[in-house]
Amino acid sequence: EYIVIKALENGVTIIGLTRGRDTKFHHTEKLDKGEIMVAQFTEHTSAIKLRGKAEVMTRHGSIRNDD
Amino acid sequence: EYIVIKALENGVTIIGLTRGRDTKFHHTEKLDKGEIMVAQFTEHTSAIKLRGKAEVMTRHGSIRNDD
Amino acid sequence: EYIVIKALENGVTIIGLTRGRDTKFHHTEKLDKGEIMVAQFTEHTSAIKLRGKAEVMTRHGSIRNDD
Amino acid sequence: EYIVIKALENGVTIIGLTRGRDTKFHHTEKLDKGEIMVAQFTEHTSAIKLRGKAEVMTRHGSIRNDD
Amino acid sequence: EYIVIKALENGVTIIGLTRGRDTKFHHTEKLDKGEIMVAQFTEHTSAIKLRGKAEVMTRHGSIRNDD
Amino acid sequence: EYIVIKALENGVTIIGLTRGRDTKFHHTEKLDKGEIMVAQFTEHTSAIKLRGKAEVMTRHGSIRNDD
Amino acid sequence: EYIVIKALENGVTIIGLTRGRDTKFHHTEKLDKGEIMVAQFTEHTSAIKLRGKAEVMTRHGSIRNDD
Amino acid sequence: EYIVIKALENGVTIIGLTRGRDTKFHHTEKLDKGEIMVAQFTEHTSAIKLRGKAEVMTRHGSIRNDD
Amino acid sequence: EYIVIKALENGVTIIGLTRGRDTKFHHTEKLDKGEIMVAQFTEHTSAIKLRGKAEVMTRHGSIRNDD
Amino acid sequence: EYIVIKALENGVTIIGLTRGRDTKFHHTEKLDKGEIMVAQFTEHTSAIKLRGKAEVMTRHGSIRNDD
Amino acid sequence: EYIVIKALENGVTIIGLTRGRDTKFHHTEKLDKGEIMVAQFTEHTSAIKLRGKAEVMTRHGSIRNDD
Ligand SMILES: N[C@@H](Cc1c[nH]c2ccccc12)C(=O)O
Ligand SMILES: N[C@@H](Cc1c[nH]c2ccccc12)C(=O)O
Ligand SMILES: N[C@@H](Cc1c[nH]c2ccccc12)C(=O)O
Ligand SMILES: N[C@@H](Cc1c[nH]c2ccccc12)C(=O)O
Ligand SMILES: N[C@@H](Cc1c[nH]c2ccccc12)C(=O)O
Ligand SMILES: N[C@@H](Cc1c[nH]c2ccccc12)C(=O)O
Ligand SMILES: N[C@@H](Cc1c[nH]c2ccccc12)C(=O)O
Ligand SMILES: N[C@@H](Cc1c[nH]c2ccccc12)C(=O)O
Ligand SMILES: N[C@@H](Cc1c[nH]c2ccccc12)C(=O)O
Ligand SMILES: N[C@@H](Cc1c[nH]c2ccccc12)C(=O)O
Ligand SMILES: N[C@@H](Cc1c[nH]c2ccccc12)C(=O)O
Repeated sequence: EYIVIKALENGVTIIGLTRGRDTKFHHTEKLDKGEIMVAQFTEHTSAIKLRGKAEVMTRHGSIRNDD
Repeated sequence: EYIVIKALENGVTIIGLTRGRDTKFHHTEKLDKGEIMVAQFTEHTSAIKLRGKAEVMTRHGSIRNDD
Repeated sequence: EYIVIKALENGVTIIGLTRGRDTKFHHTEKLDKGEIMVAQFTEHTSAIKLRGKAEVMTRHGSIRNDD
Repeated sequence: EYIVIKALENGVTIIGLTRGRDTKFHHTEKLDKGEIMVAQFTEHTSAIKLRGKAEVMTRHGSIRNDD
Repeated sequence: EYIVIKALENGVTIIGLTRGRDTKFHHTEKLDKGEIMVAQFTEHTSAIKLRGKAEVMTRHGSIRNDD
Repeated sequence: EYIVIKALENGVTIIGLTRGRDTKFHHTEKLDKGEIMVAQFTEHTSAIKLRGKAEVMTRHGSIRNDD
Repeated sequence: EYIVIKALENGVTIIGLTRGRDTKFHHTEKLDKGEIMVAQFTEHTSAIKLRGKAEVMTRHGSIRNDD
Repeated sequence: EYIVIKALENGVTIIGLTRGRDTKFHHTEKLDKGEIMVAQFTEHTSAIKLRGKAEVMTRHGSIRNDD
Repeated sequence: EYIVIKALENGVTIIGLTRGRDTKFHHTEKLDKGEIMVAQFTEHTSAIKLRGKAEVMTRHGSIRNDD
Repeated sequence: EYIVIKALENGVTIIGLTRGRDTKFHHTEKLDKGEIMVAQFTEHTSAIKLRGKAEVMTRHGSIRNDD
Repeated sequence: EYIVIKALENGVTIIGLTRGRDTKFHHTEKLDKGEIMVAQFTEHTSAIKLRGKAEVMTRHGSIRNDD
């Protein structure tokens, strides 16, 4: 299971939240405009948080936040 | 199995409810307008509650509450 | 397997019924208008009962009861 | 595997029939008009019987009996 | 795997036939007009026979016998 | 895996053929006009033979023999 | 996995070929016009051969040989 | 997994090729015009070769060679 | 998982490449015009190479090289 | 699970991020214009980052960043 | 899981990249114009790189690089 993130501006951050009893930020990946990240859910990542203008493609459809 | 939440205003809260005999809030994540969270159901999270204006994309379709 | 519930009025109640030989109410979650709950079927929840005006999205389609 | 039942009148009854060699009623849930129940097939429930005016949504389509 | 049966008249009978080397009637459920039964195939039921006017919804489509 | 058989005349016979090295008739079920049978393939039944006018619904489509 | 065979004339033969290193005819079933056979692939049957005018419904579509 | 072969002329041959390190012909089945064979891939058959005019139906579509 | 190959000319070769650390040709099958081969991926074959004019049908669509 | 990347310019880089508690770059593959890479998620790769103009095809649709 | 590659010119190279901690080229297959290769992902191949003009068919759609 993965999602696709395309940065629509510089400085888009993709944050991986820990799986398990606690919910913490275990990794933050910075994307510059146009960079694309394809990220899975994993043993260590059960939620993903996105800050900044991006287009996100998921199993349930695509969504942008640059409106 | 995950859902996609896009905050349509500041202060949107995503609450994880515990799996098991008891049902408690184990984590609350705050989103500012435009932030996107993609959250799985997990060993610890069997229900998710959302407060504030958001667009939610799920296996069964998308829904907003800013009408 | 989960369902999506959007409260169309205050005081919508989502009741979890116990899995097993007995059928009892093990948890009641109250939603205010606009709040959204995404709830799985689990080891402890094999039926869900809804009271109050809501929109429900399931694998078999969406349904409202505010007609 | 679950079905969705929306009561179209007061006093709709949802009856769970036991799984196994014998077929008995193990639980009856009463719904008032507008109440919605989402009920799984389980280790203890292999058939469900409905009395009263209701709309039922299943994997094979939706059906009403208020014609 | 289940089928959905809506009785179109009183006295519709739903008969469960035993799984295994022998084929016998292990249970007969009577439905009155409008009553709906949703019945699974199970460890004990490998065939279902219907008498009387009914609408039946299955994985392969719906069928009525009140023509 | 099941098929649905609706008798279009009296005296329709549904024959279960044995699974295994030998192929014999292990059960014959008689249907009167309008009666419906939903029959699975099982540990003991690996082929089903139908005599008489009937409508048959299967995973591969429906077929009638009253032309 | 099964196929559906409807005889379009008398004397249609359905031949089961053995699974395994050898390929022999282990069973021949004769159908009269209008009779329908629904036959699975099994531990003993890995190929099926048909002689005579018939309509055959399979996962890959339907086919007739009475052209 | 099976394919469906309908002979469009006499003398169509269906050849089973052995599974494993070696690739040999383990069985050849002859079909006369109109005969239909439905053949699985098996523990012993990992490729099938067809000679003569035939229509072949597979998971990836149908194909004829009588053009 | 299989592919379907129809030779559009004489001398079409279908080459099986070995699975594992090494990649060698373990079998070459020659097809004359019109002959059809349906070949699986197997324990010994993890890639298939085709030379000559052919039509190939796969899970991802059909393709010809006689343009 | 794989994605398809077609470089739309020289110097497109495909970065594999490590699976596990830590998130590091374990491999970078450079593509020249027109080169195509098809890359799986694996035991060692749980996220993939792309820099440079490319077209990416995924389960959730295709996306380009040369706008 | 496989992809289909049709060479649109001579000298198209298909490169298998190793699965595991290291990413190296373990095999290069050369295709002449019109030749078709169908290649799986395997225990030893977790990424495939293509150089030269080709048409590639994958689960996510087809793509060419001869524009
Ligand atoms: N640690 C949490 C992270 C999480 C996943 N989904 C969530 C939904 C809401 C709140 C937190 C979460 C868990 O694994 O369950
Ligand atoms: N603790 C509950 C949480 C829950 C999931 N789905 C529900 C539906 C209704 C009420 C509570 C719940 C459980 O795991 O079962
Ligand atoms: N305790 C019951 C709850 C239930 C599930 N589905 C039902 C349908 C009808 C009545 C009760 C139920 C069970 O687990 O089986
Ligand atoms: N006790 C029965 C209940 C049942 C399920 N499906 C049925 C169909 C017909 C009659 C009874 C049933 C069983 O588990 O098998
Ligand atoms: N006892 C039989 C019942 C049955 C199922 N499908 C059938 C089809 C035809 C005749 C009988 C049956 C069995 O389990 O196999
Ligand atoms: N005894 C046979 C019955 C059968 C199933 N499919 C068939 C097709 C043709 C002839 C016989 C059969 C078997 O289990 O295999
Ligand atoms: N005995 C053969 C029968 C068979 C199945 N599919 C075939 C295709 C071609 C020739 C023979 C066959 C086997 O089990 O493999
Ligand atoms: N013996 C070979 C047969 C085969 C299957 N698919 C092939 C493709 C090409 C050449 C040979 C084959 C194998 O089992 O692998
Ligand atoms: N021996 C290789 C064959 C192969 C499969 N897919 C490939 C793609 C590219 C190069 C070689 C291959 C393997 O099993 O992995
Ligand atoms: N090491 C991380 C890499 C990762 C996957 N998906 C992510 C999403 C966000 C941040 C990091 C990641 C993991 O395996 O979980
Ligand atoms: N050795 C790497 C190869 C690889 C697969 N997908 C990738 C994506 C990016 C970079 C390298 C790769 C692995 O098995 O994981």
